[in-house]
Amino acid sequence: MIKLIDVVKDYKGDIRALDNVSLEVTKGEFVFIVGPSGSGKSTFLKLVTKEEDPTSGDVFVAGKNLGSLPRWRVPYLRRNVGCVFQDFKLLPNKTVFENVAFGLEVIGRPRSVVQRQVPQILELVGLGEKLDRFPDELSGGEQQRVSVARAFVNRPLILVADEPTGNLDPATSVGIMRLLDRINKTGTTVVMATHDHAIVDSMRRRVLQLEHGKVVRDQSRGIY
Amino acid sequence: MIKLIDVVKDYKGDIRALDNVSLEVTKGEFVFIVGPSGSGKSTFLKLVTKEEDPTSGDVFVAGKNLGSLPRWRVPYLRRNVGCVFQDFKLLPNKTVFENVAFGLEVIGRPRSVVQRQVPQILELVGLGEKLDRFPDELSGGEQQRVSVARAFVNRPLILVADEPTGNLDPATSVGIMRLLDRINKTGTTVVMATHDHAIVDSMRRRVLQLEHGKVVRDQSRGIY
Ligand SMILES: Nc1ncnc2c1ncn2[C@@H]1O[C@H](COP(=O)(O)OP(=O)(O)OP(=O)(O)O)[C@@H](O)[C@H]1O
Ligand SMILES: Nc1ncnc2c1ncn2[C@@H]1O[C@H](COP(=O)(O)OP(=O)(O)OP(=O)(O)O)[C@@H](O)[C@H]1O
Ligand SMILES: [Mg+2]
Ligand SMILES: [Mg+2]
Repeated sequence: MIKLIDVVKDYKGDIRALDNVSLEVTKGEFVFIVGPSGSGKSTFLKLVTKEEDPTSGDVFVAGKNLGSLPRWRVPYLRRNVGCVFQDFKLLPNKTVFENVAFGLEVIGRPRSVVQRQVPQILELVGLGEKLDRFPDELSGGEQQRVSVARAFVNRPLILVADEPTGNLDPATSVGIMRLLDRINKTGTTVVMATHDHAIVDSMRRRVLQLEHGKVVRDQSRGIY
Repeated sequence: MIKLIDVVKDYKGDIRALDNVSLEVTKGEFVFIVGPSGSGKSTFLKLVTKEEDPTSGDVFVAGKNLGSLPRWRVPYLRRNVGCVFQDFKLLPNKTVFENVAFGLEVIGRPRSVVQRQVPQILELVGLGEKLDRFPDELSGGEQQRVSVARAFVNRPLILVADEPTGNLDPATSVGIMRLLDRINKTGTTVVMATHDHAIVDSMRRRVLQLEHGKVVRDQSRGIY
């Protein structure tokens, strides 16, 4: 589903964020990406979502080489890859409902489907009572959960989550992880960067560890 | 150092974020504020920094009632209260050095002091090599650490930290906590909202737990 072949990512020519990474994530896997702050986790995820391009090497997502993807095809890629960003990236002038609805509208879902599915998803992340709030009227963890809801409302092929529980208390985190597990069981490939060792240790999924931009560990049923 | 008397905070008239809170934090204490997402932690901290005003009740900081503080006095308050914001609030057009230097410049420190202290503080948070980066050229955890450095560079009376380790790996988190402990030992009062139970449990400091805007637990040498 995701394949990197000899990928290097340098920022501004001399900051090496990924250092000759080759790896593969197969369809339906659930993979944790762990590693110290600054080790390259977000960079890796940004390559998968084509938010950044590699300096060298190839990135394949759903069988397509992102490097040779025509620009007009990028929106189609992004409909298949749900993203939970580290800094949430909610639309500040849209309500919670409208932020999540956007994910369905952009793929042409009928209004009746949007009106039904958005409240359901928001119930699942514990925000059923806050549909008409704007992002700046939410707590940090509530904003994070809107980001999670928006990422998987349209059942993407791949869900990329960058530290989706950093602002959540342990109980709310467990709730989010159960959701991600459920969506994984329906076939969505999940790739999650996290610092939450309790979650990683309890779920015992594949763990890729990065350090200084290199993969230093790749362990099925891993621990943090 | 901080006193709340019968504080209520409502947003938009009917969202009660703090519900009749009375509490006191004495000089030199280290207090953790814990509680589920949406329980009122950030709201409490925002009242202490006068980023928000209570709907009713009084908030005293360093002996002054914030409600009757003249507007021109607010910058003086903020020089004594270092803040680590949940969403970092770095100045996007300023480098890492300039962001942290701002805290010293605004209280009139000489340039020689700025040139010496800023690199030192940034070394302490592990960012000594990134002085000339801009915030959007940093990882999430690196931005967070700049926010931490900026908050205590000028040795404030009170340090208010809103989830300062949410984006950090456990080892980097321990490093930040050791720093906060050291600054507390020099006399700075530290109030820290956190979801990191490992840190709270290991440090065994006073723990205030919020739920639905109420203080439900106040425990010296507490656990999460
Ligand atoms: N600007 C605002 N306008 C309206 N409601 C708000 C605003 N800020 C916070 N709230 C609401 O007030 C309550 C408390 O929010 P607060 O940000 O204090 O929670 P928190 O404990 O910091 O949560 P988290 O752990 O998610 O950061 C929540 O129900 C939240 O939705
Ligand atoms: N836009 C950018 N410009 C320059 N350097 C960058 C940029 N983004 C990231 N970096 C650098 O690349 C390296 C990897 O960053 P990345 O954001 O991938 O780390 P991370 O593992 O996600 O860290 P964190 O856990 O703190 O979020 C870091 O050294 C960082 O400073
Ligand atoms: Mg990151
Ligand atoms: Mg908060």
